[in-house]
Amino acid sequence: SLSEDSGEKMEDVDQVTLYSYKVQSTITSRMATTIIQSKLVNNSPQPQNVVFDVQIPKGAFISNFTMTVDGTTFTSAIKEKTVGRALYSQARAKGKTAGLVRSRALDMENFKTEVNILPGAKVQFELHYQEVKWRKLGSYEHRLHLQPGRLAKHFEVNVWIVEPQGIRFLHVPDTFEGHFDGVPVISKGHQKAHVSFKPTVAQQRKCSNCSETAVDGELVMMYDVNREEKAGELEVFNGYFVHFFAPENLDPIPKNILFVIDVSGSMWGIKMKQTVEAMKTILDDLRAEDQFSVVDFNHNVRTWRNDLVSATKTQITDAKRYIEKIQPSGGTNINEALLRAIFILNEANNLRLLDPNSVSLIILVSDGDPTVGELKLSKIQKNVKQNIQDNISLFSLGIGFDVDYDFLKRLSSENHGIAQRIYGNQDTSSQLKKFYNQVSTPLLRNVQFNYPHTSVTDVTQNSFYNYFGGSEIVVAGKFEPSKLEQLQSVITATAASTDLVLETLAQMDDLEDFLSKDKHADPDFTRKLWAYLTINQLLVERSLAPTAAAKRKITKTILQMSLEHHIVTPLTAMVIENDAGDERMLADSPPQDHSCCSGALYYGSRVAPGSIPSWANASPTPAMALPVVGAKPLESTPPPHVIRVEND
Amino acid sequence: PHFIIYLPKSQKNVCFNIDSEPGKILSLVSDPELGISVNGQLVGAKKPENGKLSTYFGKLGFYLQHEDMKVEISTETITLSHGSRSSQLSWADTARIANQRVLVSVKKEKTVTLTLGKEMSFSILLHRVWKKHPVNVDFLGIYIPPTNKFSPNAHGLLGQFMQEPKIHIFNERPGKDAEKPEASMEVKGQKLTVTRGLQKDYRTDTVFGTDVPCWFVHNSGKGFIDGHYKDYFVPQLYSFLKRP
Repeated sequence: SLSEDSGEKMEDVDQVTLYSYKVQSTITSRMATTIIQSKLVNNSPQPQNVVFDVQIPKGAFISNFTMTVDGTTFTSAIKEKTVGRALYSQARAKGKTAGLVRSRALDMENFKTEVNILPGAKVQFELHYQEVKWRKLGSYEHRLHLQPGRLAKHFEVNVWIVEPQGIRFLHVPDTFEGHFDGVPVISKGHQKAHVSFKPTVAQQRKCSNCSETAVDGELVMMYDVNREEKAGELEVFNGYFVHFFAPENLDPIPKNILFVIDVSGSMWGIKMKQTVEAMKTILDDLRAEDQFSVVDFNHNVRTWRNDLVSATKTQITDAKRYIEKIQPSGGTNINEALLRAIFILNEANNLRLLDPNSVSLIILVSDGDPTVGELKLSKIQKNVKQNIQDNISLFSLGIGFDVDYDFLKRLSSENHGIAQRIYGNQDTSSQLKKFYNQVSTPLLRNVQFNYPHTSVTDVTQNSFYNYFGGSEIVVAGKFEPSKLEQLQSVITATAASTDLVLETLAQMDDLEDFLSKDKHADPDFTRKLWAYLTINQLLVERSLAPTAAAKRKITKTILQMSLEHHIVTPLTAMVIENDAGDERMLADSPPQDHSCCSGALYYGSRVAPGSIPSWANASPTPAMALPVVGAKPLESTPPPHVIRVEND
Repeated sequence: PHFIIYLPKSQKNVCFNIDSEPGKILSLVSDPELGISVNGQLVGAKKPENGKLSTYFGKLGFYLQHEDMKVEISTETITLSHGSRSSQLSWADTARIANQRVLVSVKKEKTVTLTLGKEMSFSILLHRVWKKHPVNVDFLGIYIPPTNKFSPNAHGLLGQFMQEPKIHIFNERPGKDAEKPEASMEVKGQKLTVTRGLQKDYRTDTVFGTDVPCWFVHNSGKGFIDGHYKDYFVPQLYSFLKRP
């Protein structure tokens, strides 16, 4: 028992004691680096299997893992997948395994290590991973999945949030049903905040004399940064720059939206019920200047209206009534349904029935693969691409795990949208609504980021079809500090009724003293964020690559970057070995889920960073050179005895 | 607010100032024929000095009726409204908003330039003060070039001078205060006593401004402006001036 030094008595019902479980996260300007460390000791007279099983956000990149077993340290190295496997097969660790497995949870992956340790032996695990925070519905969320599995003598979570723009609010919702009320301690300053969560052993107990831990869930932090002052934030540091853009004080752009809903037999039951419930709320949220219609499909394709209708109260009531009556049955003809939706929007556009300042969206909701009509997914994708006009964005929501999610992702990514997986259960409705709310308020169209200076290179996607209120567009790139004193950016976009040009200048040393002052700030955040963004975008570009050669080229770049930035991506694996190199474990990521920037709302494109649209170059006559009535500076020098006349 | 009127034909600067109550809105330019109005709303200093509360322009409103466009410029934000839609920027941005013929260009923490096509432009300067100053508040300045083509019926405290009045200044003499020469000015059939003084042009030196010598008209410009300054109060930021 270890209780003598902590004063707390721990039963020895458990042969393995969790001596400490520590989680530390640092979020610097949306770039989050998390370390999970666990120390255990085998108290029993028998060898014991010890498991280190943590959930990390899908799309996070693991950057390091170390394990110390009875003084023998295993360190990790990132290798190309096949190389990693070869190394592993040469020297399999005995009684030890490691691996990344796909979890059934919506947006998590499991990193699991299992090791067999001798009586009295100690083991320490430490995992590092990094991820980017995407702004959704007006805030960033940082989720830490805590599942130590047993009571921990020392349990502590520390999260530091460092945001140069200033933290507008920070909220830690109760996600443990009140069990840890008052335990999370929040301290928040203007640009920095700290959340600590350090339950004692007694507080960890499910009940006063239980030996199970109640620490089994997610600690969630929600925050946003200050935006009133400026629409965009350009942060430069260490030869990289990151550009955040999330203007708010703009009027919503009218949208023409078509809901394409799968009503095939497989939707029967809770899926359809939840979808109908969501649609009723979504329709209520439409604005008066929006136009909409509903296409529902199984082996047949039906429409509520054959063309777009203004979102008046009466029309919305009628559409809701139509949706409530839907009875799911039959097969799934995605191809025809999408082509019908595209036809309706194209027709309206050709007949000039659309507000020239509006945006057009299609939201596809489906829970399965096509079973009727065109079945070949690549053909469907091609049909859509050939028919859809450039002013339409396609978003796909795949319910459950029978739908080919990769197909939906490709389908949306190449049509200015994204795909999202929806869990088919009792909160399908809230997931559908939450997704819709992310695209319900288009504020800008054709947003383009330009960095006119030639020494700016490797810019990530910098041209975006839409910008939706509550979200944020992030662009990053490289520059040569020796050649620049300040970095200039020009963002061009079109709002509801105006064209917008936003110029930002960032000084080279803007962040220097800010970051140097805070030991928790990650001085490397710009490089990490750039790498994260670039690799994720390349992953999707790879899935859309038109030729094998193009795909190979992208694969090569991703691999090079993954190795250079020491992160586990779908193309690399982590080899964990002891000093002698005669014992190895292998952890490689789930192969099939090349999700781009999970949580990001945008898939954009790249345009030359210096190509500012011509209309944005027309600048007015310089303000200072204006001759004016009443205040024209005179050349004559006033007689010395004249003094100021203040006023009457 | 202080007014400086430059009269190109007589090559003279005439100045006056008006102090009124915070919240009052003064008509600067009112041109119903072109559908253009420019009004300024007064903001007061934090407290009186020497028993007198100074007032400044804290907000300017431009109404371009034919474009159905309103631009409100305060010391915090710049809002362009077109019909029912609006876009807002802050003085912390360097940005341009354009809609049809109207272009609003913001230079961070310095100036806003509002242009209407090629024929009209206005320049607005932001004067930021130390936030904790016990008396001073942020305020705005507006500059209107003589090249702006208003209709002959344009009016308002500035608009009326788009048609240059004839003035004759004579009998320059030492003033009551030896250091402030005085003179007589005949204008609009009136004979006024004016005082030689200095005002400021902040466009080139935004902190200290450039001295502009001028003949100062007393009593809130009485005699030099048509009627009384109170005639120029308007109810809304986008109102046109009602003339007798």
